Amino acid sequence: LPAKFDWRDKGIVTKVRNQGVCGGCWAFSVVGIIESVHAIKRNVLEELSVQQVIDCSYINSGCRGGSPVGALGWINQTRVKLVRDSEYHFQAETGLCRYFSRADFGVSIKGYAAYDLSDQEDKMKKLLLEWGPLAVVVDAASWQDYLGGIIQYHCSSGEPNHAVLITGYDTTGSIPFWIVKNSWGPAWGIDGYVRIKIGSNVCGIADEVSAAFL
Amino acid sequence: RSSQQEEKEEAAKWESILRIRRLNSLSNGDNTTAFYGMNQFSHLFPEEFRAIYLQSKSSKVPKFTPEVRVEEIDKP
Repeated sequence: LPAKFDWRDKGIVTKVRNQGVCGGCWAFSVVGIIESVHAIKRNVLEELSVQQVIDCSYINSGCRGGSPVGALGWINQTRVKLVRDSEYHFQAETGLCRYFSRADFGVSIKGYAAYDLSDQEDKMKKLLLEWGPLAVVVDAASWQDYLGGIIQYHCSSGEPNHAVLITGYDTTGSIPFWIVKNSWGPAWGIDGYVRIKIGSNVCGIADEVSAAFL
Repeated sequence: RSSQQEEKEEAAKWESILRIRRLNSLSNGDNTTAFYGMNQFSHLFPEEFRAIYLQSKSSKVPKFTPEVRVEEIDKP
């Protein structure tokens, strides 16, 4: 494995978005990984609709919360095609599900994986390279005040409450870290990203790891 | 905004300052570790922040075993 890897360098990660006051992080993380696998496979990077997942994934609760694994299960089972963000804009509130004709453009998935890798972060690096960016659920209570640097302490793994995606890792320095894309806008953290120490399941980053396959 | 709302946000900011001081003091001057400060969420109490932004639910997922093949997990 390379000592340092970031899918952003391959041009397959969309820009950091802002969920506003909508508790839809679960949808941002799932749409983020689908955008990336779509870009890896079809060589086209496009922003897909988060609002479609928020409005239509009936097993979740829209802007009042949801689960990335639940959303992936719904996308996989229904074979729903995610449309472009430009066709179904983010509204920061739950709305009525809009349907699109089968002829319209859309990205559907053929499968997904979801695992607990809590004592296998080395394996996670390999999966990141093989599968593309990974959606993870973390305990982000201490992220309220984060400005930069590598989170190593005061981040428990007890209460998962926020979904994000891992786009890369860096093991070249004294503290190896994951490169994690958030959905709180580019003004938060390091241009919208946060760094998490690799190796001790900091923030519970390896407790629930999922990926989508096209 | 009402003055009541402004007072509440001011109180939340003071609480944020105290929390940030505590978080930064625990880094022991280590320059690689995370640093904390005022940002777009500093006007919120932790419980408000949690209620708005931390709304992901976790799911029970199996332990990863290298033997599992990707094709096998394409089942509902």
